Amino acid sequence: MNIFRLAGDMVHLLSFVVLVLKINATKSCRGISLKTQELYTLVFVCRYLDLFSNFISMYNTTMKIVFLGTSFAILYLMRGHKVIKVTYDREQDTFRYLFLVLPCALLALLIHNAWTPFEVVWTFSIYLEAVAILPQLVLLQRTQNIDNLTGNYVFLLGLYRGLYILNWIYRYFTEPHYIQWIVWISGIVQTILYLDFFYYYIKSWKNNVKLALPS
Amino acid sequence: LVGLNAKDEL
Repeated sequence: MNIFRLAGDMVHLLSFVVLVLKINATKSCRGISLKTQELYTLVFVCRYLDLFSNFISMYNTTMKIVFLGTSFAILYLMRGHKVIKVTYDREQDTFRYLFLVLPCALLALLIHNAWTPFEVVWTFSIYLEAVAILPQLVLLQRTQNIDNLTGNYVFLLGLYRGLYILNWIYRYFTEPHYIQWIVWISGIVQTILYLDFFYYYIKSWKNNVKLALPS
Repeated sequence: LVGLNAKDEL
């Protein structure tokens, strides 16, 4: 494992910590898209189907369990917690799941590395992860007064895939035969979706003003 | 070699 991969994973992990912190500290999930959280949970469930059948390392297994556990915990907080669930911006979080899930499912059926159920579902999770942030970005644009933790959460999520791109470049040059077109192209698309957000995030940070996305 | 994808990543 190289430094970019480790940094990417740690940033990803940190994004969960920041999100749980925001929800718990403020007892509010205002500005957080439940749709994006549900899509991420679906992504992890589909990707980690091999959790118990394919052992790579203690690190991998632990991280997978943490990602799955945290995702379900966030869903519980947003949908089941008495105090928190009433703060959910239901009327604003209107993105349709099917616009994302259906094209990703079709693409996974058409473009994959092997025609096996496991491989197709895994590929679907890669495609879905690339676009799962869209409901959150739309909600962010509609939210006035984005709080710092929410802004930081989205920034960390974007940074994580960016660091993975560096990891793939590193692996390409250090490991023979390391070619992963599906993962690379999806990861690049995923990172590009954040560029606009990054621009405004960094601008607000440099000018020391509150983050606001133009609508 | 375009083999199975990198299942060693998260």
